Amino acid sequence: FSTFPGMPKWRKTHLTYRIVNYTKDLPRDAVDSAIEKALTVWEEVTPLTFSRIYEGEADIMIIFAVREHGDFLPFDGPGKVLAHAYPPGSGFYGDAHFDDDEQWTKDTSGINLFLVAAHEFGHSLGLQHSTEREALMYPVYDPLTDLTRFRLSQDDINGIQFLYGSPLVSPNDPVVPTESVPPEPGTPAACDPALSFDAISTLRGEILFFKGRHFWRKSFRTLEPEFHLISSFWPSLPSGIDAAYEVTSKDTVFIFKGNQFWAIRGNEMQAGYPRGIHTLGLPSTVRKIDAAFSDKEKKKTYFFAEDKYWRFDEKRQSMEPGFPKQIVEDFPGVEPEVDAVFKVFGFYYFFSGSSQFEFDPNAKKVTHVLKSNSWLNC
Amino acid sequence: YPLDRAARDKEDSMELVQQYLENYYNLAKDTKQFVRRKDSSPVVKKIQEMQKFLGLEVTGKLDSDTLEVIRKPRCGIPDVGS
Repeated sequence: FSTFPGMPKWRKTHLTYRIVNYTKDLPRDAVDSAIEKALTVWEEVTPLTFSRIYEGEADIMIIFAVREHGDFLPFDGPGKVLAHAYPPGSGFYGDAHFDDDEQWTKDTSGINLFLVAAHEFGHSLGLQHSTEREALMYPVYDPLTDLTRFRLSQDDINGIQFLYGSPLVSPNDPVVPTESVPPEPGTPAACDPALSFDAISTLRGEILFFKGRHFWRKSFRTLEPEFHLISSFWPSLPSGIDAAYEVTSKDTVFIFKGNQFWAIRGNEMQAGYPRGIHTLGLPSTVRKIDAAFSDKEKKKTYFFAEDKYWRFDEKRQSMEPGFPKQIVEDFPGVEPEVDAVFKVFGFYYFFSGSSQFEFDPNAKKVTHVLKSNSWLNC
Repeated sequence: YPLDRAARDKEDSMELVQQYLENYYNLAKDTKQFVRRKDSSPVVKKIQEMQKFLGLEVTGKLDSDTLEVIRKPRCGIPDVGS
């Protein structure tokens, strides 16, 4: 992904939009719903919310026009340029213009308005083009996009969350506290040198450190982590979990406790859970797992229990043969038992009590030993 | 002699690519750039930059894949620069 030079972004999370005029290619309500759906695509993966106004100056003014239309980028007739939009800012910045010499449609028999609008609103929010072909922000229109299964690519999500962070609270959920919980007696202290964790997972570019009934939420854009009750985001999740890991290709975090596991997307519990851990292919002798992480590049998920580990093939969706193996064999320097583990910046971070081991999977060695709470800005 | 068809197509492709590179890859607007120095390195470099960005084989030449992609409908915002 890329952002515009100077990285312009909105300094507020609530934005307004106005549909100034309409194309004659579609009924008005079809245009309204395509625009609304295109904004929802970005709303679902950021803290941003959008509301429509019908007069005056909105942050995102939406117009249909042909040829010369009052800015310095005249349209060019049917084909070639379909639309353009400007990065965040006042005046015409943030606005989205659609070439009405195109045939705008609800399907892909012409130019699909929803798809182009979702792309253009990526610009209105501060994203420039992506070099990834499957990304919405790739500059060339793909008429073969399967609209019934449209989803932002991980690159799109990484880009927009680089600018605005993740929702963790879906916009249509009841108001859920996002301010940190003040530390009460009995709650874990982030800078306690003896601090250990139950589980750690990445989530949409952030890192969640679970402990008892709480978790710290660490974003790379802020120094201070937030501190929350697990139940304030996921009421049906148990406390004192054993393990957690994110499968980014599914935009899902899996949470383990005892012989069960749950699936969450953002802060929404996925239906059909909890499931038994043995459905993953772990032997019945394993009563619970201690830690787990998923390696996006290798498309493998690692499960750690006592002094052993298993490896799950995310492509084949099955446990790999030849496991379990001894942790110390393949992760020399890491002390079993492992409390928690996650992968970021190409390193595996193992946590055991108040110690943290940074492991380089290429060099196959521990490169740093740190305090477990080093990520919490102590 | 009138341009034969192949030469005319080649001419059209040159103009199309020059326009594309000017619009989306910050190629300086110098109309003689192509005609006078069609293999000039600034243009070749820009073609390579465009091919790399769009995930094409980086040949620096106007091969059929490249011409096919630049004829596809797209967003009007540049791929590089402001």
